[in-house]
Amino acid sequence: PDPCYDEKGAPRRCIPEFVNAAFGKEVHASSTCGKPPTRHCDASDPRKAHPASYLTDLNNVANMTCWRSETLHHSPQNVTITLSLGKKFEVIYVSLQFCSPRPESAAVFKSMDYGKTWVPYQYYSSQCRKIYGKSNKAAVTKQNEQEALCTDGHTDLYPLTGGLIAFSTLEGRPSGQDFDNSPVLQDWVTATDIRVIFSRPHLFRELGGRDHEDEEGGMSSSSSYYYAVGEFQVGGRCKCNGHASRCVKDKEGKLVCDCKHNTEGPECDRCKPFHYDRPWQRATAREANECLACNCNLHARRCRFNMELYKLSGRTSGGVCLNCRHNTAGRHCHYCKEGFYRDMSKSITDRKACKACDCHPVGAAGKTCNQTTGQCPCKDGVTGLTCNRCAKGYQQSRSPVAPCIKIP
Amino acid sequence: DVMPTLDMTLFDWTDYEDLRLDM
Repeated sequence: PDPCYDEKGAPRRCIPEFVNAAFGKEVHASSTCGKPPTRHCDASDPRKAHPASYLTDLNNVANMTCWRSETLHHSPQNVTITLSLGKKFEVIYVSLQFCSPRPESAAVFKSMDYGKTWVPYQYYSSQCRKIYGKSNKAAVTKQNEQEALCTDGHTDLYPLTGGLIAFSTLEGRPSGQDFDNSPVLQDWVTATDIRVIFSRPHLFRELGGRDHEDEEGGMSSSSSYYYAVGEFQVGGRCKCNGHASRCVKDKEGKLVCDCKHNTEGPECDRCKPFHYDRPWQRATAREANECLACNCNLHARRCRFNMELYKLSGRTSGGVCLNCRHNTAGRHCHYCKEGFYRDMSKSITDRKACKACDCHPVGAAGKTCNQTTGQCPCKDGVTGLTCNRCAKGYQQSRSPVAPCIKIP
Repeated sequence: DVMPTLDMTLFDWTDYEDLRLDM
């Protein structure tokens, strides 16, 4: 059964399963060891390589594979890892499991536009104010739900390996309990890319940054350091706005929602053509908000949405049919166009529901008939639906201007 | 009684050539 529809076929909200969106995805690291090779890291030797792809590979607790930065010396240098999710996801948590000691200061950013712009998600530092200009005691209120916080948690030097940095996007955010009705938080959890910037290691703070050269570096050296991470996880769901239960790869290999409810787009973020009778909406637990087809009585293939008409209808129907065919007209192609009248023996959806007026070129005063009855406007003394006969007491004249004259 | 339909051949179009061309 399709999770997007109930047993009776009625649409209902559906969402893709909760996954580690980072798994198997491409990660870029600004620094990776092994080029040139050192004693413990050689990019060309699989046994001694620590590529960025190890951040998102299969997590084997017994044999954790770790990405590792180059050994860094001197002043603290930023090292950045950037994960591209390939499409919009609704991120619930971001976590990093370290193979080195955790950094003393780090920041998590997200992008919603495939890396063009970045917004901060969370800061970690034992000196929030000094490093990031943020208080470590700030609280989130309804007024600043999209603000990144800084915490001094997760920044201890110990454990020296296996330490975790974890960030829950909704925790402590007031509207988290009412996520369906909070566009602000829906936006807050949306991301296409996640970036983590390691700003400072512990060594610099604790040891004052004394400079001891060491070919391999490592944590035994007093001022050389590196960052190493075994697992980069992004827990969340493929973002489909409640209109798809799964994401699939399209013809170009891009991840897209398998949209239902007459929606389309990578995130089911718009209505399918001809389904513009009401505005697109995200599905909620209560209402699927599926896109509805315009009612054009089978006489049009295209329509557009009109907000004015939608409001006037009591928010039920705003579709306006375009290019009504079969001689029909009106926003629903529900009446006959000028020069045609409704054949009441046929349904309005019938291709022949509208008949030509066929007003007589001489007997009729015009070409347009009554759209309901089909009666043409007749000249004086002329009768008949199409004005093709002289009325009783009249006879045909020789003048096409006054075709029927009174019998003397 | 149903009256006969207008007979187009009975009309004198001499002064109304434009009208006939419009048909």
